[in-house]
Amino acid sequence: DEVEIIHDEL
Amino acid sequence: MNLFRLGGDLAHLVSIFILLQKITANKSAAGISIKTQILYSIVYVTRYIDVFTKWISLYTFVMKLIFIASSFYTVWLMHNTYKSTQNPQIDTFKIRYLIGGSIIMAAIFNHKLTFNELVWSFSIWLESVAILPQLFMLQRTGEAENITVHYIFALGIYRALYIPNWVYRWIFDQYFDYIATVAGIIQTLIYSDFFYVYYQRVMKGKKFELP
Repeated sequence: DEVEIIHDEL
Repeated sequence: MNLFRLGGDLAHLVSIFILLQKITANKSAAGISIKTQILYSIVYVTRYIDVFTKWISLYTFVMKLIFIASSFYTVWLMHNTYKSTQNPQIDTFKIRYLIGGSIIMAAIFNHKLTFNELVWSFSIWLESVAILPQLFMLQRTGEAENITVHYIFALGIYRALYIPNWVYRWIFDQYFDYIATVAGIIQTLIYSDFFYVYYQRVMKGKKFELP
């Protein structure tokens, strides 16, 4: 169970 | 969302508006590097490759589409409508080195060895140096219309404001992305000379001329 990387910046 | 980030994004939007306004109102792309504009198109397509598959917010969705569409529209305008007004003889920076260097940096510094993460990292590194052909062109010309330097200034302010945003997020959100932060600092440093000349000349009402 890997942590998903979320790029929330522009 | 904090004020630094919002301010940065708004400066980014303003820069795009200034650039398109300059080109269409003057009916000329003189002084603008199409190479830098092509690099930005590559940056946005690779950065926002998941725009339709990963939902963050309406804000990021709309902004991503604006950045992709406007960068392609700018390149299209420069390449077609205002082709004759370009300055290919002074827009000579070798962008293959910037693209190649960014591929290498993405291969070394990435969060995960997946396609999306590799292209994301590539886009971050490429963005950090994408302004170089434009600054190089400015240096070769020695002077520029104020509207052109306002464009470059607004674009530089965008990433510069992301730095306090990252400090803010590091302190208050326990969020820290070392790739975006290091590349963002490099990008801002590349602008530092330009910011200095901009302050010395343009802010004091003079023409932008390199010393």
